[in-house]
Amino acid sequence: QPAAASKDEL
Amino acid sequence: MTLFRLAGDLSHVLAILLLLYKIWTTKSAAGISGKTQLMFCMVYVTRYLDLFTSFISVYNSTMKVLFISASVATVYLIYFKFKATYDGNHDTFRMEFVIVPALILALIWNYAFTFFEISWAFSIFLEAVAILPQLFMVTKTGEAENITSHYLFALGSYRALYILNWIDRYYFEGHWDPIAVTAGIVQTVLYGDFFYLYFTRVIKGRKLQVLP
Repeated sequence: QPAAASKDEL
Repeated sequence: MTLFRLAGDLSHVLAILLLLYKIWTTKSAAGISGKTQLMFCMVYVTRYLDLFTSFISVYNSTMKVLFISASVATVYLIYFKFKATYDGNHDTFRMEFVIVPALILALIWNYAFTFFEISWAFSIFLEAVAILPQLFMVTKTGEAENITSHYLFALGSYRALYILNWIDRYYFEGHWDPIAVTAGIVQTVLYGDFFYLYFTRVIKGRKLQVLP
């Protein structure tokens, strides 16, 4: 699982 | 969405509303760092640039609009409407000491070297340290009003709850966001002293006073 920004978070 | 995340968001909303309520009802911004609020405003604007480019959910968009508008309103109340009550003499932390490092770090550590991603990383890093002028002010004046203490507690709890959310997501979804997690840990650690004082004093019905 690649590192990804939590863009669904606030 | 995990329960920790929901609790964290509600704590964040509560903090913002508590601060607005305090300033509005007392018609005073005394004891509040305008610099911290100005930086939080920068945090929301630079993070939510995607508001009109990528839709995630009604919840997500609503919260983004709420955070930006409440933050702008707070800054307006401090620097315009109740400017006379703003304690600028005690708000002496230099903002460039945290804005410049956050920007440099965002240019080095981001998920893609694009305007949106650098802006997002900058926002995450700046949020971690944006509370420093406020904590500095409490230390300098030696005390904080109870409602200011509740505000700080709710604001500090929000990122601490997000840490639990990130642990949950890592275990159950394999999701892991190193930039947000690192900044979130720094942010929560900065509240350490304050949390201690809050539990030992404010909860026991006393005013929060910093020992000399």
